[in-house]
Amino acid sequence: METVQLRNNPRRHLKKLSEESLNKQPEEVFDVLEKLGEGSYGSVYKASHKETSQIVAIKQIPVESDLQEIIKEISIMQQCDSPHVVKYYGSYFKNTDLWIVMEFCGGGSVSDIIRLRKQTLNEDEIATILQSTLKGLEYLHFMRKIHRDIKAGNILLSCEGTAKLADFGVAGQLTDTMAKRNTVIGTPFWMAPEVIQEIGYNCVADIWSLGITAIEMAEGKPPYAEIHPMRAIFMIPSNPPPTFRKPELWSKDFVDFINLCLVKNPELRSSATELLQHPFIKAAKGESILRHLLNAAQDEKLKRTELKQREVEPEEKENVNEDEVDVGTMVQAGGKDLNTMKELGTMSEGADGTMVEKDKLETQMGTMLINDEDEEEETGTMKQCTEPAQQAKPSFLEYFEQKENQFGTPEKTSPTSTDPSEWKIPLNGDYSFLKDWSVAEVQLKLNSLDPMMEREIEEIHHKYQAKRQPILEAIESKKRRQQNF
Amino acid sequence: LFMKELERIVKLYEAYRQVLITEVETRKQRQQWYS
Repeated sequence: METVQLRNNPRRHLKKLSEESLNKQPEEVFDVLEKLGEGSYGSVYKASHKETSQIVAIKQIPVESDLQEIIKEISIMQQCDSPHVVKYYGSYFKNTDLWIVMEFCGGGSVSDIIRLRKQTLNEDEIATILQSTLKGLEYLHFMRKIHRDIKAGNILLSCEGTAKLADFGVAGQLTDTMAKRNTVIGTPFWMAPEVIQEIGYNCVADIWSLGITAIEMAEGKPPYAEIHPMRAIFMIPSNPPPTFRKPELWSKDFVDFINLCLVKNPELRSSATELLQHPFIKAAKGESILRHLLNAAQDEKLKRTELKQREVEPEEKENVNEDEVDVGTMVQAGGKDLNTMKELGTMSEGADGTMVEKDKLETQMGTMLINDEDEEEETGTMKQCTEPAQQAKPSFLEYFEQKENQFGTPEKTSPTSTDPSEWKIPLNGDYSFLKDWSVAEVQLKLNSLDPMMEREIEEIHHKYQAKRQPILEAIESKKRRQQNF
Repeated sequence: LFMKELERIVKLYEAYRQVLITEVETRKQRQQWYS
């Protein structure tokens, strides 16, 4: 029998999966209804709990994924009991997947709602969502936990409009002996300066991210979104705190709230409890004002599902994944400028004049995890890491090299030939070889810099990940011995 | 350490980017001058 709780309605509510259900095959306990989407490391399905008919969300994660992160996520969710934190019901191992059963939030994420409606939120809607989110953060911080990845994509709304914190994959627990963490973690644009600077941080790092999330809800994207995330990382700590692109569009209270969240000195930044008393939050309307948002997003989702089902012709298939590549026009709902149209599908000029394609933004907005706990432990014993970083051959040069070879350019004029003395030239600051290039070639190289840099960063990331592999394997083998937990 | 390595790469690319941008601008100006 399930542990159930009775509420006003006679329907029983699942609170936790019983030992008996956990020992069954998940299909015996749940009816998987539909795929809700792709999460950070697996797919999420909507399912019905057979015994209580309660709708749940099931995250299916391949076991080869970062189990340590998954276990951490489960453990954090398991320890929380708040209406503003997504609930965890239990887990199963099924073939090569780990099934995590958790609370289903019918409204989807705030970023999904913005994307589906192609409209940003107005101040009333933002205040209501922020109030719920702050309650979740107040609870979490009281429990000495840091979410570390607060953004609109990780705030889910229930069918009633209650905001709930989700995706605890990178959350951390503060202990008394470790009051400040120094792990760089989160999603670059939402990351607090002290997190980026690795000077140690605490719960108020989430408050900075909340301030960025508020801007995201109002403007559709966080500050610096047009800039490459790795460059944004160096701009966040050095620049003054970001604010709205057009502050005059927003109320004094809202601007003040953002200013209190985005204080660079964490010691001077307000806590969740303090912010719950802010006039902008105190004036928040009831969750019912979100009803129309939820309905509109739901309608749009249904429309898209129907459209997808109808689009069976092969030539039409290219447009099927509208959800993922949708970069249509967005209407800014907030402020006085209700008719402001925002083009998301075009190129826009970043703060430094570099042109970045917006539709690349989604791929750049993923959560990044740098210098995580394992590495922190390893650095004490890994001597070679303290030595100066090896001057590796930059991959943009390798890329140019391949290109030059492909086009059969004579080696002596190629700045990227295999001769090491030649590829070192840019590193030494001698760029005289550029004279041999045409404008088109220089432009081509310029355009390929960002993908090259991303590739190189990815390689470094893999290198560091490889260090953690033995630990992950040990956990996996342990887990394999235990069928369900 | 990872951040330092990342910083090194980002700075390297940034410097290279600036050089390329300047080069393109110079060429364009030169072209304008001659035309």
